[in-house]
Amino acid sequence: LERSTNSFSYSSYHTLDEIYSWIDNFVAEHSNLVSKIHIGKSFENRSILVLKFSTGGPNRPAIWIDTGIHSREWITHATGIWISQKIVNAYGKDHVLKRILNTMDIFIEIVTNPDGFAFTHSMNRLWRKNKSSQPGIFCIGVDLNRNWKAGFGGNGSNKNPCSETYRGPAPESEPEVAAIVDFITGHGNFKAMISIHSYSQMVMYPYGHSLEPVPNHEELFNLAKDAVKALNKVHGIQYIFGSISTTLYSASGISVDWAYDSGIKYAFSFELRDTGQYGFLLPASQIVPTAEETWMALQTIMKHTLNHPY
Amino acid sequence: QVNFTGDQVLRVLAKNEKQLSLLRDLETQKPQKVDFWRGPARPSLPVDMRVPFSELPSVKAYLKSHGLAYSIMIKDIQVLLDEERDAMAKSRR
Repeated sequence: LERSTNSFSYSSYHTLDEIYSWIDNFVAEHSNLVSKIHIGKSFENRSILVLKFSTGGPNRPAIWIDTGIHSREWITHATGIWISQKIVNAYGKDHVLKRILNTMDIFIEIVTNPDGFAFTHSMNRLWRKNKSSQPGIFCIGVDLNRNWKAGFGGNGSNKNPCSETYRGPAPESEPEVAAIVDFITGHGNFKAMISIHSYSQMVMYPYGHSLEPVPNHEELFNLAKDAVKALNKVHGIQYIFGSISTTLYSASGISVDWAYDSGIKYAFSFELRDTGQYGFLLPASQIVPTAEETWMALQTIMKHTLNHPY
Repeated sequence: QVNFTGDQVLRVLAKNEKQLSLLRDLETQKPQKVDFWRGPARPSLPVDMRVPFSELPSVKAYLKSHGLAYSIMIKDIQVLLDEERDAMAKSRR
């Protein structure tokens, strides 16, 4: 394993061990800005880690970004790593980012589903769920983006444990979800949550479990539009945007619906490249361009969050 | 590692709700038969599904018999997986 982030390839996919090793080196090299927080253990007892980017100050308003909740969406982990590196490189040079970090903290969970991700490397590249099992049930795994307490069990989730969208036996039954819920709730001052998926090229906002528009629908619509515009300027890639239920499909028990209902007004879900040539098997040559354009969209949302305190 | 030789990803364009419902039935009938990469949502959005090699004849016959137009998005998943693995190994070297 690498002993420095200098020799880490940001244009390549990596295993869980390589990513966790990179996290340790990254934190050591940028200890003035970045720290590592252990927020829990996965079903198979792996550490669940979050990177905290902070310039100091207690319990500042915060922004949450998670990647890799679905383990086969490798482009999202890679994008999370690139963005983390981008934050430390750009801080001090980028005026907007500096303003954001002087007021707010950014938290990034790069491997939200570590068991599933390890499994995609060791056994089944196309594994989506986590690896939890229940006595007497043959099929393994819960869809971690159907397990949240927000319309749990409704349309777009499945009660069949063999389904790829199995919601789990109860809301927050999965340790990977419970760890985030406990952390965000315990913190109490998150203002934005962005959950990153692939693929389809979309920027979306709540709700997924209902067609009902959220109270600040217009604001989220305009912000998503601005984010997509900023993203498009980088490499000309077209994204579509709108609420999850009207843009993609009905999905219940999802993280951003939970965030919104928990008072996090700026809740977004991204679907990264592509639109179907490679799907989950996006070539590594597209990691950096994807991350570059995603970063611009994220910055747009972070800047809006900074300028619209609540 | 699970071997995906011969598995394909099919892209289906459903014309209406009835056809979407027929696609949803595929998962209900036998979840292991198809793995939706993009699930049946609305007629304007394509449906992408991975079909194991052994199930390809029956799934394609099902689609044809219900008038569901499809194209092959990925002809052989294992080819892409091998390329991905080679790229990782090369990067490590």
